[in-house]
Amino acid sequence: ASDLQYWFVVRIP
Amino acid sequence: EVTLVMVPRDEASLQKGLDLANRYPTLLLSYKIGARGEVSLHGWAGSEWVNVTPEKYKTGEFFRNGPNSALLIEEPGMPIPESLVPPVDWVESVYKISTTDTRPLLHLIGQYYDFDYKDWKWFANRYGMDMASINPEGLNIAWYH
Repeated sequence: ASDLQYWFVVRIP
Repeated sequence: EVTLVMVPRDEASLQKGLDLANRYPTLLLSYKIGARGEVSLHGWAGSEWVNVTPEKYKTGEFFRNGPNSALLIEEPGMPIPESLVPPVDWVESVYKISTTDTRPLLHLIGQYYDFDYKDWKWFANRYGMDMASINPEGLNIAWYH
């Protein structure tokens, strides 16, 4: 699986 | 561009946080969650760790130069408590990496910082990894293509 599974955007302006 | 980097208080994660703090403008914090859910926060003051109370953290009173964004790192299955997500009034963008496993962690950190060739190489050497395993897309490696 892609490492992007561990990446989260919690908040962007 | 100052990044708030928050890492779990374990030796391997602290080391990666310190490596980043030595290379990029960083506000480095470590956290530990107690057995009853209580949170302990330490901030890196350049030569030592200092305690940061939850109140000071919430108001952003513990730093001089505010961060532009935050990168929170958590262990799988141990989510960072909501109280540690920095409030919008002192940092706008917040990202999270939900692994402390070295290879994917370095991969994602490198993408976040847009590591140049020497950074990819340095971190690969430092942690005994192939550069291609932490940078599978070959980012910023001219000869890769």
